[in-house]
Amino acid sequence: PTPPYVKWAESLHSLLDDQDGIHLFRTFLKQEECADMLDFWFACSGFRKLEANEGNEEKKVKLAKAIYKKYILDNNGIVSRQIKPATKSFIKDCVMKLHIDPAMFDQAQTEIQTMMEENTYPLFLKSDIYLEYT
Amino acid sequence: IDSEDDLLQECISSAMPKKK
Repeated sequence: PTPPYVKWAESLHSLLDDQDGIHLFRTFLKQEECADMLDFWFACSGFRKLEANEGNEEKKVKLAKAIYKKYILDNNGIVSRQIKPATKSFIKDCVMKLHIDPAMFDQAQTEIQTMMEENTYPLFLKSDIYLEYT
Repeated sequence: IDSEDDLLQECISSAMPKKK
């Protein structure tokens, strides 16, 4: 059978679909001081999943605010710097007006994902951390 | 603030793949 680390090199999604892959990628990102990008990506997925549970409004609002505060509000944060101003003001608007929608972070998540696919993911595959693991 | 962090952490974990 194909070892998992070979699959990790196929695409970012195959990497993020494996617990050990995530762990190693996160270690690499931490070293590069951008682990927040990965946390934000998963937070967005988790937020979207909340949709299924009805009667969870208060939690959704609280979570949307928490994600906004931690990753987007601070313009110097690694995540905030990678997200387009229009996307940020859209999210800010949703939070301020309490327009909480399961898809409100989708665009921001896509922007961060593109950044990882074009930048940190290829670097990870060439990193000592990955090469030593293989 | 603690509970906000807990909520975020729980959210992040919920999106991760389960152990195979």
